[in-house]
Amino acid sequence: MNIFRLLGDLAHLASIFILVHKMHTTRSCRGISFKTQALYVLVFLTRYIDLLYTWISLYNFVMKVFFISSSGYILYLMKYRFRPTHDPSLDTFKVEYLVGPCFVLALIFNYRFEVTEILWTFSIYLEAVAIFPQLFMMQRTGEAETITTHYLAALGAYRALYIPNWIYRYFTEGTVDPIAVVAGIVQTGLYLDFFYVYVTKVLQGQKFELPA
Amino acid sequence: SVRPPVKDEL
Repeated sequence: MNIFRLLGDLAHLASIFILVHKMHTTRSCRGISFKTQALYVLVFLTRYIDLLYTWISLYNFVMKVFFISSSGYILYLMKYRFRPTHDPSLDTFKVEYLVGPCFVLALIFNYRFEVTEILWTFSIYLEAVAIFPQLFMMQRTGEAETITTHYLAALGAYRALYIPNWIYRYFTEGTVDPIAVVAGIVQTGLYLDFFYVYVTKVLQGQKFELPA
Repeated sequence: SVRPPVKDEL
């Protein structure tokens, strides 16, 4: 464990707390893509299936259980408690275009052709693009609540912080995980546009608005 | 030398 990975994981935790906080205080899931949140449940379930047969550390175990359960809880909030506040007509990105290609890619580019290994690889590829429905939704409405932008900033920072972690691990441990690294760089890249608006507008106290 | 990845990340 190094400082970059720890900060990355803490940013990931923070993003979830911000999202749940937003929903509870505004009693609404307006502006949040249900599809993106559902993809995260799929990502966590397919990646953390190793909970059933591997022990890494208490930290690793607790975090995995937290990510699975909190993502399920968010889905529950959106589907039941705050359902009337969700507008499916804005959440129109076709997830088949993400899940299908990610699965095919996982079948082709993986470390070993085994079920759990392919599921792990699939989860890495899917996580990289799972934010698309959310970004697509914001593109359509052209705006976002400030709290939603804090959520996205923390979520984007999480994978961005994994990049210096991988560089650090290469020099200290000699390990490189090409699948995670390439997907992580793509994932971070998808946030660059958002980060630009976040830093130049939201952090200056302005509303998050995209040019028409 | 580069070793194969260990899956200890989240």
